[in-house]
Amino acid sequence: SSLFVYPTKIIIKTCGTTQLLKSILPLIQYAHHLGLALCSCRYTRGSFIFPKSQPFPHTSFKDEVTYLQDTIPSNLCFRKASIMPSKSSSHSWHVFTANDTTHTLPHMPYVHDNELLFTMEICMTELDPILARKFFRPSEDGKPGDSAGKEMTELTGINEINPEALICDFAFDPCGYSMNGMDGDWYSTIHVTPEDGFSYASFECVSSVNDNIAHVLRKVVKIFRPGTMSISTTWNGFGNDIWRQMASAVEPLGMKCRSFAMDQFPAAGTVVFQTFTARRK
Amino acid sequence: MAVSGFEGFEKRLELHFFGDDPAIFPLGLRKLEFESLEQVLEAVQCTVVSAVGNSYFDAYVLSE
Repeated sequence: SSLFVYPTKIIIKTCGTTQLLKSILPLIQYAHHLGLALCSCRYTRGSFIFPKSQPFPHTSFKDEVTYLQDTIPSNLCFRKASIMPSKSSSHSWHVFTANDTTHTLPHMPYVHDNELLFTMEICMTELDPILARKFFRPSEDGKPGDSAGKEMTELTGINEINPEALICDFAFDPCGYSMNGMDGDWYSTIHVTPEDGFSYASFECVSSVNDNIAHVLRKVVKIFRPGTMSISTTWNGFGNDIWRQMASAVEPLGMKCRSFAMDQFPAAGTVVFQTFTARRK
Repeated sequence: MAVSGFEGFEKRLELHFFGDDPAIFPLGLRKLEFESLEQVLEAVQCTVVSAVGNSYFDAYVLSE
């Protein structure tokens, strides 16, 4: 799990059964003490694999949306909730957005001139077991999490995804790995659960349509060799075929695009949700 | 609790704020006390295990 704090933006990404939505109210209150007010909210997640393990309000997307609707101030009046399908009932992408258009655009300090930025959220399961084994710590290595994490970053080649990035990594005991990357005002983050039978890895980053995202994507796929993968791409604005680049980038690596869904969110841009599975050998 | 220990895909929340008082910038939300962040994360049932920052933002690795 990761937390990113910018001058006017906070991103929290947590796994498992954490009660993420309960962070909204305290964050609004603390920001208010600083003289800041909420003007945009975006909540996204994949499908719950164990919905009955999820505490309220995460018991269903309907409950989550009700909680969000009740918690967010009314000035965020451009709202939409959407479940974006794939061909598999266990893979859909849930998105809730709420925006106050009077303050949305000017405060985006990270919008680079003439660059269209996008966020890519990747979820990967059925990782290659041999590659996943690299995310197990040698037994009783006695190292602190961060130095073991650094070794894992180099051992797996994660440091080569963006050689420019400052990396903060952590290896859990006996297994599991998290990393945050910082490249200027762009973040990237990776979380890995390597146990065989329910292995999982996520990769998320901000990038520009002018950058070679295909190159990054290929590196990520080679590090984990997932059996299944979903990519959710979010950008402000409409009309963009970055998702085509992603599908063609991973095709040579044996990952075939199985589904595509696009949806638009008022004052919040476009989301494309694609699922991929490894071509059977 | 989930049988296999892996509890599924992540959840992600992104909040944007605005403010008219120039005095709170350039740091803005980065002025939040670490204790305040910890209280927010307590509501979420997470703790900070590692942290780094640069001139643009702060990044925290969390653990449930």
